Amino acid sequence: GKSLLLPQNEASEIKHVIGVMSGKGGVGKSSVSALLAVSLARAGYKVGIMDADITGPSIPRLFGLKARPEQFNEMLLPVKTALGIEVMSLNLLLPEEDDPVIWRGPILASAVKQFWSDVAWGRLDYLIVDMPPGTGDVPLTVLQSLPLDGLIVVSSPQDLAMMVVKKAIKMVQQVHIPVLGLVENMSYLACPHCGERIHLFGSGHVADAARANDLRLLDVLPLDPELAALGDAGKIEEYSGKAFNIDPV
Amino acid sequence: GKSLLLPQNEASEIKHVIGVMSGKGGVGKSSVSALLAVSLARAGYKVGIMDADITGPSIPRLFGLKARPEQFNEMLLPVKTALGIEVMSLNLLLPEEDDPVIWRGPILASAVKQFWSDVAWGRLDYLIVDMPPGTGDVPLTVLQSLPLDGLIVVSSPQDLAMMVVKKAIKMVQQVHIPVLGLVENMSYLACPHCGERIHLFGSGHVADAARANDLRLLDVLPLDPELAALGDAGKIEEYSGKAFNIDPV
Ligand SMILES: Nc1ncnc2c1ncn2[C@@H]1O[C@H](COP(=O)(O)OP(=O)(O)O)[C@@H](O)[C@H]1O
Ligand SMILES: Nc1ncnc2c1ncn2[C@@H]1O[C@H](COP(=O)(O)OP(=O)(O)O)[C@@H](O)[C@H]1O
Ligand SMILES: [Zn+2]
Repeated sequence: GKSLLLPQNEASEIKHVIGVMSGKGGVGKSSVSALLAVSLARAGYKVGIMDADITGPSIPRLFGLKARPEQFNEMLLPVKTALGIEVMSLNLLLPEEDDPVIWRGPILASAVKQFWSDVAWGRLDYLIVDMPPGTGDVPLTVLQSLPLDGLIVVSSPQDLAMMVVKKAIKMVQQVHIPVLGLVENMSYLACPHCGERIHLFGSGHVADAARANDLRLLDVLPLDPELAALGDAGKIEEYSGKAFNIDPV
Repeated sequence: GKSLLLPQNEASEIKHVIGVMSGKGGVGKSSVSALLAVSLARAGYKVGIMDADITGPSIPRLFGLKARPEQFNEMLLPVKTALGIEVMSLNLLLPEEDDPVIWRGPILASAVKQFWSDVAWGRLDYLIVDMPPGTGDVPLTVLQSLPLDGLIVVSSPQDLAMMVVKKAIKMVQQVHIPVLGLVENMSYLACPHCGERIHLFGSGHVADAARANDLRLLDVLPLDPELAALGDAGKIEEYSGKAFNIDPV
């Protein structure tokens, strides 16, 4: 049918739009979005993150962002992180970061569209779109309205998580947007006391699913208490762990 | 304003309705709902679980349920687990458990209402309602339409998780439904190699939030690889861990 894709506004010049989704909550979509943006920024790319998890936004917290977005010519200006990543999130617009957003579908969908049409993103090599869990209004609006070049699908190792993640993969295949690959997160933990590897949630399910769906396994990330602590402290840009080796520009 | 609460249908006689929510995905709402139902059933209560996570349902998987619900007099009959817990979930009605449900708000809301009005729950002491993440259509419909006696709020220890969970607590306070207490899940892990306790996500945040909001801390559950494995295998009823000590009927 007719394309629902929204054009870029005149204050944005975005080369690539990449969605990060999973279907399942709590597997690390926001953390993976943040780590990917940090790796791209460190490699010299100009990067933005759209926090499309409208009712559960965590990107500002991961980067320790407190400033309120300014307005310029009827547009919202994104807030910059320490590394210069441009961020827009509903949590930047609320009086308190723990205030609830109690909206139904149509308003959630229009908020996503405004984050695309009414934000002056400027010149970006990559805009990462951090999507909420589920396959409802917001993921659907993102897939239908934003000109996505591709999607990164995140899962934790459990069969249960992969079952729900497969729902997202099937959804994406219906709208014909390429899946760039899978990321397995929380894959294992190195015991801080004895150094042994612990596979908390079993192993191999994500690699199997990647093979079965003819998808690439982009990265396998450990469960690292340092990452959780840095995220809580708003310092995810200081994470020393290896994620997404990007060749410099 | 006018009450939106739906009456029980003539094939249901439910004494108490308890919602399990968190706002944040992946913190263990479904696992806590399942463990609570199992403890109640083992203590002799008649229990049901409504899986209100319409686009990411995991209750049938946790209990290894594959049977399709039967119909009787225009009503759906719930599917029984090994311990006799009555379950209704969208995943029991799909052709494949990993098929996506791509619905927008109004249809999601009506699915929740049908799980209340069109299901013959029979005589139950407790109906546990496992809610999806976020504060959108489905949580709002559950809070407005179902006669909830109270809510159990689940969080993992991270500050980031608690920030999003506080949104759910504030939402619930606006609709004046009592919070029965908080559950901290994935609190620590006992290393299977050296036995030392590992606090993966820091500690104390949930207990602090319980005190600050004048709420009870109902239980603190460890991250236990056995629980994840049994959940993946559909055998959560065989979990040997201690959760929710319920006095026998
Ligand atoms: N690899 C990891 N190691 C340690 N903690 C992690 C990891 N990935 C995510 N987390 C933590 O788990 C929680 C959930 O992650 P988040 O990125 O918010 O998931 P999602 O966006 O899928 O809901 C956060 O507190 C985050 O800091
Ligand atoms: N205490 C725990 N120990 C080990 N694994 C857990 C624990 N709680 C939850 N899990 C696992 O983590 C995943 C997410 O839990 P789930 O109950 O689905 O969370 P939610 O309903 O909040 O999304 C599941 O695979 C589950 O088996
Ligand atoms: Zn150890």
